[in-house]
Amino acid sequence: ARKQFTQVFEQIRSNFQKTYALFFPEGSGDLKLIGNSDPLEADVEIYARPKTKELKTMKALSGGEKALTAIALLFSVYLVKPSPYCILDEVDAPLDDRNVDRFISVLRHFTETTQFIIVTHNKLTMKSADYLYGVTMQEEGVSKIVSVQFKKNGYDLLHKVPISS
Amino acid sequence: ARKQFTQVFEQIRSNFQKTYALFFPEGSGDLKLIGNSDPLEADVEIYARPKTKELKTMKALSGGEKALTAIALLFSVYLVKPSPYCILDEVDAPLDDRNVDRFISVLRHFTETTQFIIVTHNKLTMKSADYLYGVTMQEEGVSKIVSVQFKKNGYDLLHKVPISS
Amino acid sequence: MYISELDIFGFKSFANRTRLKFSQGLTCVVGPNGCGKTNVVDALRWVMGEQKGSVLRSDRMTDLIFGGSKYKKPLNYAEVSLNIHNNRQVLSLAYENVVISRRLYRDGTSEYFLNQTPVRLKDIHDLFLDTGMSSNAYSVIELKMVEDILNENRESRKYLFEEAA
Amino acid sequence: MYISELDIFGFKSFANRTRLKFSQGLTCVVGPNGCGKTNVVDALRWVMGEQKGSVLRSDRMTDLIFGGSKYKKPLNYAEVSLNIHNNRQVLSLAYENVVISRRLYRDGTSEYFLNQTPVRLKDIHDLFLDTGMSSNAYSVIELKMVEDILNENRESRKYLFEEAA
Ligand SMILES: Nc1ncnc2c1ncn2[C@@H]1O[C@H](COP(=O)(O)OP(=O)(O)OP(=O)(O)O)[C@@H](O)[C@H]1O
Ligand SMILES: Nc1ncnc2c1ncn2[C@@H]1O[C@H](COP(=O)(O)OP(=O)(O)OP(=O)(O)O)[C@@H](O)[C@H]1O
Ligand SMILES: [Mg+2]
Ligand SMILES: [Mg+2]
Repeated sequence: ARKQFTQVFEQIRSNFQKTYALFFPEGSGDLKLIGNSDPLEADVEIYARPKTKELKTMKALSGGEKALTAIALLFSVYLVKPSPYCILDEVDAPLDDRNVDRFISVLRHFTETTQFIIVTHNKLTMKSADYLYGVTMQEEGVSKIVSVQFKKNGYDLLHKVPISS
Repeated sequence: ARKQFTQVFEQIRSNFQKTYALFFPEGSGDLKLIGNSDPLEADVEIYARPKTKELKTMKALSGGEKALTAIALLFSVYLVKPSPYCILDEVDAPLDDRNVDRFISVLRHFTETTQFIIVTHNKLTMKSADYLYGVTMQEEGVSKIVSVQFKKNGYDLLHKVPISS
Repeated sequence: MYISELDIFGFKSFANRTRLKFSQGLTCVVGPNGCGKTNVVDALRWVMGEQKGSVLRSDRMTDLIFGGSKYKKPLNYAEVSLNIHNNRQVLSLAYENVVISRRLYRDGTSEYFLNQTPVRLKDIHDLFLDTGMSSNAYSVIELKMVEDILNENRESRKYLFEEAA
Repeated sequence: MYISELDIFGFKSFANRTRLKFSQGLTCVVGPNGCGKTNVVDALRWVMGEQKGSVLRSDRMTDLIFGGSKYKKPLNYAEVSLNIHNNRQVLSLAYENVVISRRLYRDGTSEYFLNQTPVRLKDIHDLFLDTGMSSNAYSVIELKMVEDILNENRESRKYLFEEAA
């Protein structure tokens, strides 16, 4: 069990170093087991350096920086076991426009092997979607999928016409 | 102490009924002390009815409905003791466009007696501001206030010219 | 492996049959607060075998069945089906296309199907056991999980890693 | 009573003197993640007498002083001043205009001023004791507090009411 935990931990750690660097291009992130030589008893410490200057504890980060760091970590755990889909429910809420862009381009990086389903209120995120499902309750209390947009490479698949930006 | 608690509780409860109705025009909200006849030992239960049809527990509400209900409650507590200012830090993040509108109009309702300072990433909220402070870190690690916009009744106070929409 | 279609009927606010198609790329789900976006996420979790009421936001399993609205009576059962293409043989089945279905009746009885063959919930769990799709895997990332890590909660952070191993 | 100006120097990321003016109405504070918006909120809390490290997001009080950046050395003290118009005599002072200032030096010593008269922290606390401006009042509403109520945490909800009473 100890061996398995250490193996998985190293995998998550390596994923986190890569994913964090994708979210924070000038920064670097790491995970360490501290407090006990027995990995099963130790605590996990998250090291986050959004810019080159200094290593910050999670406490010193701003709301948006923390959220992006945590998304990077959750994604690193997700990558350990392959799943065809990854659902993200409004995780972009605390992010500013530039971080939403980075967030989306990181997801794009993985779309070869992962289908992403993103629930969002963010206009920028919506713009980057390949497929868009709109949910409404036109009839009170009853959900309905109303607007569906399919585009691929500037082409509207649903209506079979090119999309003007 | 018991008497003081009950007095304040009734005040918060009355505020909550009014504030909730402002946030959810077709709904109604209430607070009750349950579980113990001694108010100091009882629990506070939040009743939320976003639309006329049914009373929901906090658990059954969606993310945005919960957030707006909680903002209504926190605001109801705030109103018990007068303070010239109320600071809201990114509480509009989970709200859709229509709820942001309602949120802002509820704040407007109280601007006679309260100055609101709203930290936000939301474009709609920004548009409704009377005064806008932009914070940046042009020099790495150093905050600077860069863009300041003052408008009142369609008039730009800073540049002393009317604002075109 | 990839998911191609999610079919929802009678689950939570989806009183009418609703079908969502998925392809490679980014799919965004958008709409006002309370319209049913997170319910779509819940439907996907539920058909994959999720049992926890805290995750599905329901006190009782039967709360998942459409409970009625202003104009519609409650329904007698909820059913969700998921279409999975097993193109890389990740699932240890001879099938190229796998359809898992889950149905729950008001009286509490449940039915599960694998390509229209009745199976037990355990068979669905076992099918996905070594993939990242089992219900305790991290294929759903939501803001609440992000906060758990942010809140410096050492136990929940450690738990995240233990679950992955 | 209303606040008219907040003056920040050397506090957290505000290495340069920064002045924010406030009037009646809605003031929005905007900017990218990590630029210093919540630090403005912290400055306002701190000058009002906030002492909790958890609220100010600092392990030690001296962490509040600008700690240096790529191009700037750390500063020796932090100072925040707040201008309050006492037009309705809510504050039991003969003054029409009250300026409270708080200064913290690297060696840990603190200074407090009321209209340039040196006072103790206690005097600042007492001045605002019966108004909604004391540091345990609810004049700051943030998303984290919203979540505490949402999470069905009976203790934190009850605490909210007890604090108000
Ligand atoms: N069994 C049920 N029958 C009918 N309606 C239900 C049932 N379960 C949940 N609902 C309704 O579904 C709605 C919640 O939907 P959901 O949580 O998906 O919203 P959402 O789109 O994610 O909103 P937000 O943007 O605020 O997160 C609520 O109005 C709730 O009352
Ligand atoms: N004593 C200090 N000296 C220098 N910089 C500091 C100090 N304390 C905090 N900071 C910096 O201030 C920044 C955080 O600012 P703040 O929390 O105000 O961001 P924000 O604008 O609210 O962002 P978000 O939109 O993500 O919530 C961090 O980069 C942090 O390193
Ligand atoms: Mg939701
Ligand atoms: Mg912030």
